[in-house]
Amino acid sequence: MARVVAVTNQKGGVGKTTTCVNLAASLAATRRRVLLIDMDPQGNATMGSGIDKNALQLSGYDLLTKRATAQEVCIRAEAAGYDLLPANGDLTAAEVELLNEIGREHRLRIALNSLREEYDYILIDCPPSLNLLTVNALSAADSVLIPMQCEYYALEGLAALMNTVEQIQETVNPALEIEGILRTMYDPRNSLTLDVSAQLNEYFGEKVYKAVIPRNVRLAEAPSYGLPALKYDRASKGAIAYLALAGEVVRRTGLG
Amino acid sequence: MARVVAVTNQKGGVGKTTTCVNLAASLAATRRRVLLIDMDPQGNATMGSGIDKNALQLSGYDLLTKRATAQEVCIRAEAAGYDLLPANGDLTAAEVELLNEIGREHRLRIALNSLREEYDYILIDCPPSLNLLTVNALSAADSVLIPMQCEYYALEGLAALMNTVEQIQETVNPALEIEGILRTMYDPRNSLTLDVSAQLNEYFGEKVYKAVIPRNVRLAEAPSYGLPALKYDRASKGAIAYLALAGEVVRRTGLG
Ligand SMILES: Nc1ncnc2c1ncn2[C@@H]1O[C@H](COP(=O)(O)OP(=O)(O)OP(=O)(O)O)[C@@H](O)[C@H]1O
Ligand SMILES: Nc1ncnc2c1ncn2[C@@H]1O[C@H](COP(=O)(O)OP(=O)(O)OP(=O)(O)O)[C@@H](O)[C@H]1O
Ligand SMILES: [Mg+2]
Ligand SMILES: [Mg+2]
Repeated sequence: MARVVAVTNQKGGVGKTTTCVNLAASLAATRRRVLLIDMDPQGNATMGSGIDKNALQLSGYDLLTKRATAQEVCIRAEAAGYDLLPANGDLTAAEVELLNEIGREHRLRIALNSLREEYDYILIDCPPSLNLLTVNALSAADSVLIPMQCEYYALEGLAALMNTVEQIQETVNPALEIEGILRTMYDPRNSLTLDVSAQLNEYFGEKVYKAVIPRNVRLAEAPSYGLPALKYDRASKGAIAYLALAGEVVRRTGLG
Repeated sequence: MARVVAVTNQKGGVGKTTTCVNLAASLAATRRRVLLIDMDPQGNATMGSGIDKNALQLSGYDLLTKRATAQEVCIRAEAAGYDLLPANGDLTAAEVELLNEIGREHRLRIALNSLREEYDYILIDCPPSLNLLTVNALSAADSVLIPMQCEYYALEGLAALMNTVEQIQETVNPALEIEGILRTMYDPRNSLTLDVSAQLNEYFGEKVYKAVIPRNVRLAEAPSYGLPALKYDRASKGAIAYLALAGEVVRRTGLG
């Protein structure tokens, strides 16, 4: 039975997609069966996994609007090493089409029921907003993983995100937990980073992952080759940090 | 008659808010009358201008839903040095309330008509998505200023942004121009930055600003004091770069 983790933060550019692609690759490298779901119309997780978002036959749009099943939409991202439920700009249309539908928040959760047995981990990359696509991801998930740049605007946005998580717990998904808070683009020489990091530890305690992702140019270069850092430069600090995160995620979820 | 510029890019974390706050402060420092409009429910431009988004009497929500006029909502951001039309999470409700209204894309444009004579520049900070709030900003604007991190996902997203601009030009705002493309968080030692920058120059030519914003920690520190970099550390590389941008914007718009 898969553990479904929504990787989310409405603050833009904090490393959601980079975390999804590299955590998926790291979990797959430790012989777990992994599915990455791209719920962002930008289609960055799709391109970052080496799949051309402009050449898709089927995508998340078809899944959410019930034009196709999850089995039909899922593809193998060979180079990256895991399965992918791809997305592109069409996903924006799904949001509009679902707005007046009954049970619109549960489309993804229901569609995933048939897949849960086939995977150990399902990761969902969310867009930078608290819209219906993000709500679908939060409704389908067992837990949320929150990438956090250690900077002011990202810290400031955490209160709004926690509010949304609470609203989801009170309505569409009472079992939703916080998987963890991940510090990304971490630069220990910078006092702002250290200040914000200290506040995260104070507020979230154990929920803050010990694994920290450093700022590492290899993580920014890898997507232009459609590869996770693990495949692009396995000795890079970025690839090693995400392997450490995968180890921590596995230990914490106790799936062994 | 004010020049209205929408600062937009659906890619998250590219420096939209940082550009709005610091360009507004730099234009104001050269004795121009400036209004900054925060159209992002995150309320980052509001907090970055030293105004507590959680203590607002009125905000962009009241303007878009016609509960208040622009004159009533606008406030003076004293420490930052310009006027502000503030925002907070309520703005998300405006989006939902407007969805079925006739002329929903033009609410901001109509509301600004009464203000245009009072300012030389009106800047609009957009959220990281191509939603109704961004469409309102593009409909109200004379031009778009596009902050761009010189990295793969940001470059990849430019095609979708250009499509949206074209759709706006064909429907709600035929006069919309491209004000310019601004390279942000620029690190000349990094070959990825140089590659992407070369592609921008090839594709956009003259539209790419000569002014380039370097990665500079002062720009990330200033918002926690509710100040633009110009007021927080006027000698910093970030503050100087935004002053150079303001000079280029003024020269290009010919407002002298
Ligand atoms: N640890 C890191 N070191 C260096 N660059 C990074 C790191 N993590 C992410 N990046 C780069 O920073 C940019 C933002 O990261 P990414 O796109 O993953 O964030 P995001 O939260 O998914 O953004 P969005 O809000 O647009 O979905 C990308 O260009 C990415 O390549
Ligand atoms: N030139 C720079 N040097 C260093 N840090 C920067 C620079 N520009 C922006 N930042 C920091 O990077 C982060 C992202 O910038 P910012 O929030 O302005 O982007 P944005 O495009 O407005 O994000 P969003 O998509 O969430 O609205 C912020 O923490 C900001 O302080
Ligand atoms: Mg992303
Ligand atoms: Mg912003």
